[in-house]
Amino acid sequence: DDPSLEKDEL
Amino acid sequence: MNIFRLTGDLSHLAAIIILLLKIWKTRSCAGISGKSQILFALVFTSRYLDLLTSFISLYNTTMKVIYIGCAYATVYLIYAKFKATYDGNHDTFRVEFLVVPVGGLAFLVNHDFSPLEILWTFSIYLESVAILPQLFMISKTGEAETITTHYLFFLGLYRALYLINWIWRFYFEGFFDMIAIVAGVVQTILYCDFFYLYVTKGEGRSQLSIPT
Repeated sequence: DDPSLEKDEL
Repeated sequence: MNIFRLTGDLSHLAAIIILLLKIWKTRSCAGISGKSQILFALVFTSRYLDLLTSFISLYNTTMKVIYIGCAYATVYLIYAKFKATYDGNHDTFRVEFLVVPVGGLAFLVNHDFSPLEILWTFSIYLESVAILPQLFMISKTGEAETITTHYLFFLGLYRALYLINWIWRFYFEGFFDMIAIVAGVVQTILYCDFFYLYVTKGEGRSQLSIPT
């Protein structure tokens, strides 16, 4: 998985 | 963002505000597990460190700041300001039995072995069990104030709505995060027993009596 995948969820 | 995610966040915000106002207005934290509130503060702290590294949106940043602020304010009210009303005798869940295994699991099962990702994974696993001291305390006292049951209802509802949000995102966006989903299912299942009592017995009673 791409770790820089931004976590837009809270 | 879909409607389930938004209502989930608003439900979560409602729960946090309800609890904070209940303690502030009644000047009492009777029946509230301080241990669960410490765990939630730990969840938000370990999950929202990305506040310092990346900006996603005003909504995202605002909600994270509100969650962290309210969590620490609640812990402060319980352990400092209204300490005299804290029911330590019934808030006896051994949280080390939660934090240690969750910490270990976060190192073993994660998406990426980087500090931020490990901490995020730790916060996801911890959040799924953070309510246990509170549910344990209610089962020990055998009752919960009505306002506390509303707090728990919205808190349990929020992650259930997130589950629907993840189904929605999988179907429409192909987005899928196994760690968040599995932890979210566990977290929501822990509330099922409470949801049943809340719906069947919550109406019209001053106290929700949970069979011990």
